[in-house]
Amino acid sequence: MNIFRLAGDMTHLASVLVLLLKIHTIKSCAGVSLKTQELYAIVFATRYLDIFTSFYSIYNTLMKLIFLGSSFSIVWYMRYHKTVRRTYDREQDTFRHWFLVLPCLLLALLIHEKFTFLEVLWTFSLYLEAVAILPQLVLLQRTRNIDNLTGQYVFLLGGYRGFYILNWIYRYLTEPHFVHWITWIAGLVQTLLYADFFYYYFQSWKNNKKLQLPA
Amino acid sequence: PNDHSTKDEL
Repeated sequence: MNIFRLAGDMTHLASVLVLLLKIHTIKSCAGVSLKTQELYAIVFATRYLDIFTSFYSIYNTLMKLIFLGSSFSIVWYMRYHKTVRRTYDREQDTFRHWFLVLPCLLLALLIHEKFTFLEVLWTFSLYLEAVAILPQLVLLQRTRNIDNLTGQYVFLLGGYRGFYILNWIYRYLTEPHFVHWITWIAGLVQTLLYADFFYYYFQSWKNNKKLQLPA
Repeated sequence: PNDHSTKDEL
């Protein structure tokens, strides 16, 4: 564990908790993409299957359980909670997220390190995580006016990605044989998707204005 | 070397 990875995990954790807290306390999921949340639930469910097969640390297992629990709770709130579900922007959140799942699955079947069930699903989760934010970014563009919490959620997620890249550079320099092309390329693609959002986020922050994305 | 050292990441 290095400081970059810890900072990445903590911003990731904060992003999910900000979202869950927003939904739980103000009973609203306005501006939140259910499609993205469902994709994250699939990402965690397919990546963390190794909970049953390998043990790394208490920290690792605990965080996995938190991410699984929080992502499925958010999906549950948005789909089934009687007040929250009414605030969901159903008409705006129209991204065909299944069109992301299938190509990622095909890619994982073609490009992986080992052709085993767990390994292919693990690789699939990396590919899917890289693009899972897309429905949320599209929804932000459509609704344009973004409340602070949704903005902070995406900002924290982007921060998590940034810290993970620093973590990989650090590990590459300090650990022998630390080369993981699939993880790195998927992670880099994911981080680049945030670049546009970050640009407008900092603009609004600099000008002390409410965040608005161009149509 | 452990060739699956990324698996200890989240």
